[in-house]
Amino acid sequence: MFEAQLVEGKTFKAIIEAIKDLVVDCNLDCSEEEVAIQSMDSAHVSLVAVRLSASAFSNYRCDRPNSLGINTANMSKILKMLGKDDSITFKAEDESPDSLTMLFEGGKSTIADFELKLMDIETEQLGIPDTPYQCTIQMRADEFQRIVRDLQVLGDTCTISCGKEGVRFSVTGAIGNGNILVRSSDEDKDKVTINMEEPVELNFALRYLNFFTKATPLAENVVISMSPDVPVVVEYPIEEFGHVKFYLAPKIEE
Amino acid sequence: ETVQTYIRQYYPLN
Repeated sequence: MFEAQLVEGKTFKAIIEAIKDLVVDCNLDCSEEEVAIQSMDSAHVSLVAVRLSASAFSNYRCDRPNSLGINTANMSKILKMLGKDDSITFKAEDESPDSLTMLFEGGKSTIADFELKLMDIETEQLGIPDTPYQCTIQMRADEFQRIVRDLQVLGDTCTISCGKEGVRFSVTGAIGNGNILVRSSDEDKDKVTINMEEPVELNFALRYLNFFTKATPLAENVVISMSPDVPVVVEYPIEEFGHVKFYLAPKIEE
Repeated sequence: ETVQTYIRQYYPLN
């Protein structure tokens, strides 16, 4: 039996909204410790990893590990009916369940229940090594979203270079080019923290960075981690309960 | 010219 109640149901809704443009079908991997999602986008360029620890839920029971295969667009349709202050209670049987039951409960006398059909999804699980990164940038999530959105009008590829003066986001395109430099700042409102061992410069597809910023409502700050010649990690922490992380393979010179 | 790489090139299958 899997049964779990998330008091702030809107957090789960925001997670699905954050990933549904990248991931069509995915497994909710439920275990005693957590509910997790790991999935590549259809082009196999990026990877999405979601974690919500059991402590994020007010009641959590998972008798045995289970993978619940969902279609994110269909899940999103059901979550449209979630009230902004509603809790969600998830329920599924142990042995290859056909459906996932979700109860939406608000402060009033209304209880809504929905059943989402599940499917068998075969996925390739990638092992992501837990290695330190040469550069880690923490900045406001809405500021990162604005930068990515603004630079997209100039071109397809963004060069992110982290150096002594800060982090530079650069785009070169047919109509011209642009650079946005973000420097370390202690100001409470716009705090930017840059930890750098060595300068790093990498190229990324703006289209994917833009997909990642759909997770902006989940977190005040985004953490961007880079090392030479490996994927960038764009992390949106979900309080102390988990995260949505996006991994994007770099573009390299041929 | 820059070419896009794939995520599988960097992480092993579990």
